[in-house]
Amino acid sequence: LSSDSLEEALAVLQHHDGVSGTEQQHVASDYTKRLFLASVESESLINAALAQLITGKSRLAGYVGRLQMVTNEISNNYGHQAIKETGSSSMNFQQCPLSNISYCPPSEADLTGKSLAVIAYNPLGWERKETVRITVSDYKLDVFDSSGNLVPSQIIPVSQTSTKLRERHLRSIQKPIVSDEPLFELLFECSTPPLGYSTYYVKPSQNDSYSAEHSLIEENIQS
Amino acid sequence: HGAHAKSNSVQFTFSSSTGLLERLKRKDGVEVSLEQSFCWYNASDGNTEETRGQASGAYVFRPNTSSCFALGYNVTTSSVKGSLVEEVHQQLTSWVSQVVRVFKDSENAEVEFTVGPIPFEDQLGKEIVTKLSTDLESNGVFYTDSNGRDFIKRVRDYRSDWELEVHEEIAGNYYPVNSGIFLSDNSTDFSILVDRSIGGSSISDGELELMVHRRLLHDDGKGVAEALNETTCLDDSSTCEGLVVRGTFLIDVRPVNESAFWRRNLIQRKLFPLQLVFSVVNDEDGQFN
Repeated sequence: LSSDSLEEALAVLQHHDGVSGTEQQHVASDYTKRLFLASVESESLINAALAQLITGKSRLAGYVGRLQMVTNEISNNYGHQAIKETGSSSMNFQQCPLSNISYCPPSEADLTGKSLAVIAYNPLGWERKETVRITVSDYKLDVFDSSGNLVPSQIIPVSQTSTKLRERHLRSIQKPIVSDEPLFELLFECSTPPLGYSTYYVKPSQNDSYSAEHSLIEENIQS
Repeated sequence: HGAHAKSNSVQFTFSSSTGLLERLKRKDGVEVSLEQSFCWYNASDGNTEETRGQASGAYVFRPNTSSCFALGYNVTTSSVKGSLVEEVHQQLTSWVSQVVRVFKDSENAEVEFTVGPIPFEDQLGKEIVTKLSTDLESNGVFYTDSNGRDFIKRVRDYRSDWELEVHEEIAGNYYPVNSGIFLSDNSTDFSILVDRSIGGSSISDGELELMVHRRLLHDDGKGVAEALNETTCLDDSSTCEGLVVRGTFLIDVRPVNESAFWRRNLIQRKLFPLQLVFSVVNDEDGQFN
């Protein structure tokens, strides 16, 4: 684990061309590549840090508010240990940088016999209550907090605009488009402590008494 | 009746005739006429006439007239209602759509816009703008932030440290918006808080505008040597389309004495969103418990 590519990404983000788009296309493509590499590398670091925090094995807890500190700590002191512990507890953490276009393979997974753990990390220094929105492939769902309490939730079909953007993304990375399976957005209330995290579980309902509220949709008010 | 989206504290109403945002009403009685529209400036192509020599390009924003041309839209709307969020989805053209979203306990609306690929078959470069007009009497004054630090007072057609002669009434009044822009009538503040650095202004009293996307056909001669016409290649390199942008901004209307605190709070939430991490676990393992 390292944060080397994060350094290059930060350099791009601080360069006037990277900020404003005043660069030639081939430079923009190079920036894109560097930002992508950094996001992948940073994702691994954060996942490893969270795995340590959640298993209670880490001395990193006091530093979690600062990405740079966490990444440095892991890469300098705990890197190999983090990989080992993450692997041994079979926790496979993933993030969704494209959740803004409703594209999130881990949260869209078939949850039969399984649960989706959603860990929300709050980088701000105050308690925060917000509504989390994730893409799911089922609509009969329950959401629980880490104490096992049912959490209010709501289901919305993924919009046509988002579906088009998903398909555009899949075409750009040359992945097959599976368009016959409906997708939904699951929203639920999330409360996180300052500079801390909360864990929620999304479970498919065993019967038809699921708690996720289905939205009322009024279509086609044409003007 | 037009669509509406409401929370416990605020209601946004949409026109039944245009399908566009029309009014905002707060629980505390504050009611503001709030109309939204999308339009585009025709980018100057930099012809050789003396007065129009400079093209609008990557470095330079320079529309060739002060008119902002309305999109020929035929708005299709749909509403989504539930106990956590209410949304109004608007498809304005084949390449412009947005969602106005109001969460149960919030006093503001989140607007998620999707714009592009900008068509240019008419050989006109376009700089796409959304305008939000209120009935607040702002008298030419508005405020934009300075790299996320303090908001600085801007006065239309005016500079505090020299006598300005206005030749570009649009571009000359545009400012960088890094986290937000607002105007005030001394009792109510109308703020827009953004998720990215863009350009913005208040060209008319009571009105704020944001430039959400641009696609240009000419280089501005300032060193890039390419038109601002980036594309994404799909499937293979022979199929390339102009960029699509998706972003969000918050619309917040509050009494003046509350708004500075909430602008700061909302900006920080926007710039530092919750970071979500996922893991699929077998139920029988009880790993996370």
